This record gives sequence, C-alpha cells and structure tokens, in this order.
Amino acid sequence: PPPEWDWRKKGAVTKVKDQGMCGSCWAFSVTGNVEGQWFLKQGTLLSLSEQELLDCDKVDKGCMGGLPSNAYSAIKTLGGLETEDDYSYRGHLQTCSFNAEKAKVYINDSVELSQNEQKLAAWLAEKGPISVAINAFGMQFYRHGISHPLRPLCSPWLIDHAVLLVGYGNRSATPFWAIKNSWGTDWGEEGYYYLYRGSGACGVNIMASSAVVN
Amino acid sequence: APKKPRAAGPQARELASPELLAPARFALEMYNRGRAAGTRAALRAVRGRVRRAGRGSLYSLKATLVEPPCNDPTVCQLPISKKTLLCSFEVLDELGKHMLLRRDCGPVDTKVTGAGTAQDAGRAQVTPHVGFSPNSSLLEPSPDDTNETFSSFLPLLNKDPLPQDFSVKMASIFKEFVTTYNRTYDTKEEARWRMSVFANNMVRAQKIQALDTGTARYGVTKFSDLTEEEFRTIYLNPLLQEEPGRKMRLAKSVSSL
Repeated sequence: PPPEWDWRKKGAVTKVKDQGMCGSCWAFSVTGNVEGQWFLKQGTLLSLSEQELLDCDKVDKGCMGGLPSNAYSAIKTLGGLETEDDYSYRGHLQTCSFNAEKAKVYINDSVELSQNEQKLAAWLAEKGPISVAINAFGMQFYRHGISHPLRPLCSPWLIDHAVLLVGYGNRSATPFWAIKNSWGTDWGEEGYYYLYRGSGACGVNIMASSAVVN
Repeated sequence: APKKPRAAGPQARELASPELLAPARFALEMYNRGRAAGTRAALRAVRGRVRRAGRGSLYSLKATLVEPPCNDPTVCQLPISKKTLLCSFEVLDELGKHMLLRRDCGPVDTKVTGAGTAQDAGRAQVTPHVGFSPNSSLLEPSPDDTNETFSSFLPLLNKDPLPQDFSVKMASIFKEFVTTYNRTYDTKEEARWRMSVFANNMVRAQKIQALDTGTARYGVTKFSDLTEEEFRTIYLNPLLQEEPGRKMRLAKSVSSL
C-alpha cells in the first residue's frame, strides 16, 4: 500500500454524525462505507440514512446493537438506501417508512476483508473506506492522539463498537488508522479517533467488511 | 436507557455462585497482594455476571469484602467503622488464565444486611459511601498470569495518595464540564452522584493514560459523567461480540486482483 492515504481529502467521506443515546454505531459504520463505495463508483457523495437501517433492518436490534453483515443484507433486500435528508436520523426506533422510490443508492453485494492490516491498508487505498468493529476500551475518555492500549486491556475478542476506517499514515513514525466515529464532532479529534496500526490493536482487523457497488 | 435482554452466549448473564468462586477468589487474591497474613480482607458475598466470547470469559463481580480490624491507627487505611467494602471487579479468564482488569472498591457506611457468605453467594444489601473512590484502578495481573505485566508502574498509581485539595480541584473541573457540555441534573442528589462518577472517571482516565503506549491523551469528554456500565449500555454494541450474523464471501486482496 502507499505509505499514507486519506479518503477525507478525496471527498469520499461525509461529515461526522452523532448517533446520540442509541447503540446504532453499526448503522453509521455501514452507511459510511456505502457512502464511500457509491462515491468511488458513481462519483457523487451522498449522506445516507442510518434511521432507515434502524427502522427497517429487522434482523438487527436498532439502538440495542447490530451487525454490519446483516445491515448490508438488509440494504440489498430493501432495495437501497435513502438519503439523510429524506429519511432523517431520530436516534430511536420508529416504524419503517422506507420508500423504494426515494432510494438513491443500491449495493450489489458485501465482502469480508482480510485480517492482515497491510492488506487492509492496500484495500482501503484502492477501494475506499472500510467498516470495522473495535474494542472501545478508553474511548469514553479519548481526546486526541494515537491510541495504543496494552493488548490485555483492549482484547480483540471484546469487540463492542463499529466505526469506519477512512485513512492511515504515520505521525512522528507512529503508524495509525484514521477512524471516523459517530459520536459527534465534540468528541475526539473533531469526531475522529486515531488508533495504532500494525498490531491488531483493539481488534481493528477482526471484523473488516465492505459493500460492493458494481 | 432500557435494559438489554440478556441471552445465552456471549452476552452477559447472571451466574450461579460456584461459577463465580474462581474469579472471585482470584480478585480477592489480587486485592490482598503484598499484605501480611492477618491483615488480609475476606470475601463475604459475591454476585456477578459473565460474558463469554471466543476463548475467554469476562466476569463482572460485585463483592462485599471485610477488612480485619486495624489496631494501629498510624497504618490503618480506613476508619474502624468502615471495615466493610463494596467492590466491583472485572476478571478476564482467557484459556484458564485470570487477569484483573478493573477494581473499584469503596467503604460501606451502613451495616450489611441480608448478606450471605461466599459459599451461598448471598446478595448484599448495602449502601455504598458516596464520594471519591481513590482505589478505583486497573490492576496489574500477576506476572504468572499473563505475558504482559504492568507491575512496574501500577502499584505506584494505586498507592499514590490523592492530593489534599483533590475534592476542591475536582469540583472546579466538574463545574467547567457542566458548563461546557450544558449538563443539567434533576436534583442535588443526582448532581452529587454525577460529580462522584466524574471524579472516579478522572482517576480512571488517568490510569488509562498511564497504560497507553501511543500518543493519545485521555481526560474530560462529554461522556465523563457516565459510569462505565451506563456508557456501555447506551453507546456501545454488545451484539458485535456474537458470532458474525450473515456469512460474507472473502474479498480478493488488491494485490491479487
């Protein structure tokens, strides 16, 4: 992979959103990925609806949590995603009001990505932002900088938060992943979290996936 | 926040007492490390939950510990009237190796009623003392129990006395937090409780800071007045610990395209 990459600088990433008091990170992670895939294939950056997934993905549990793999499947089954403007985020479960005629993007498939961080970086640079899930240890108090908790404290099998990898690089020789979070811009570095890259920190490499747009 | 339904599998579930004894004993052992015989705390009651995933189990325990009477006032850590402690422990059991991830103990002011013994895993009806909990810590595992040890610096963190003006400083930081994040609390009691949570969290953040090997800075955030349990319940996603839902095909790596 190239030594550094940042999809924010290439216009593939929408502004940081805020999931509010709702465990809907899975929906934000997936819409962020689809926004990037759609941008790369169709050339338009659209902010997409998480609320549609909360309300209409019946396999997942809305604010109680969900899985990206199920969300991709729901998007395919429903027939696409509406935009944020058409189906706005409320942060709590509502009756599904998806309107297929308002769907602006579709996906054809979804794929699971390698657990090798070098391969993930290569995939990201060529294919776009990646949906991942991590152990959120320490994130409650994270302010800035590259987070690298000791492995026993941030076990890769205690994964509890879905986010979006949008880039990678090095800061003073420390390799990092640039991670778009969904806790608003008043958290972290303008809403972004920076995590050490190369040691599988906090399980960042365990659940990487992406939608496929043909 | 609504309580999440507890199911079998990796989600948390209440445990019967025999399953709790091994992690509880380990937590007690860690708590008593370095203490001479006769000065060790004893386990009076324990209850808890477990979350299982992959090769490990994470036990969240609430334990009542009893400190032996302290006869030398120059070395007593607690006033005589506060010999009972209510502790929260998180014990990780990975492939049979235990590790203490979190310890949070505070003295109990009132008498314990209805508490059973460790054998019957009775549930203690206790009123925890509201205030700062300087013992709140991420504890080092025994070098025997893990390949990575934090023992070189954590004991210092755990034993460093808090500065005398800790409460005053903390109140000032909390006031700033309330203003910055526009917090309102319904009652004075809630405000006091939130401030104690905030103070505990500042100690936790400091310890997370000490254990971070990167360049990250931890401190006050908009989540600083939430307990760990509240934060997990409201903002995190326990379903991710379960088996992945739908199986997806593996992507070709870009080098082989």
